[in-house]
Amino acid sequence: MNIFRLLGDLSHLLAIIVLLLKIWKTRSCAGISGKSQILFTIVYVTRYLDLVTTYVSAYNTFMKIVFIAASLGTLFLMYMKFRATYDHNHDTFRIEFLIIPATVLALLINHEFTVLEILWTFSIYLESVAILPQLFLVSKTGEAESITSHYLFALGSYRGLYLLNWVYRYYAEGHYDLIAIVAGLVQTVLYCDFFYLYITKVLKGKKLSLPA
Amino acid sequence: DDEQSEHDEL
Repeated sequence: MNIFRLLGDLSHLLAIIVLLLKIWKTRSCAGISGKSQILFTIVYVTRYLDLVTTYVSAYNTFMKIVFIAASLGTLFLMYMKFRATYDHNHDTFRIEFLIIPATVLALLINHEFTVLEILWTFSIYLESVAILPQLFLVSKTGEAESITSHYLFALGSYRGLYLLNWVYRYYAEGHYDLIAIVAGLVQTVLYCDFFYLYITKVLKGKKLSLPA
Repeated sequence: DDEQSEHDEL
């Protein structure tokens, strides 16, 4: 564990908690893509199946359980408790366009052709693009609430910090995982446009709104 | 070191 990995995990955790609190406190999930949240839940469940086969550390086990539970909780709030506030008219991204390519790619490019390993690889590929329905929703409505912007910033920062973690691990331990690194790069690049808007607008107290 | 790659990250 190095500082980049820790900060990445904390940023990830913060994002998930901010989202849950936002929905809970405002009693509304307006502006949040349920499609992205479904994808993140699929990502956590398929990646953390190793909870039952491999023990890494109490920290890892705890975080994995929190991520799975929080994502299921978010889905519950969006699709059950506060479903009346769900913005389904704007949340129209077709997630099969992400799930099918991620599945095919995981079957073709993986470390080992076993069920758990292919599901892990699938989750890495799917995570890299899982935010697209959310970014699509923001671009369709043309704006995002500040709290949604903070959520997106924390969520985007997490994989960026993991990139630094992987650079560090390569030099410190000779450890590298090309599948995770390439997918992590793609994931971070997808946020760049948003990062730019966040820094130039949201941090200066303005609402994140896109030019018409 | 030819075992199944272990994923020790989240």
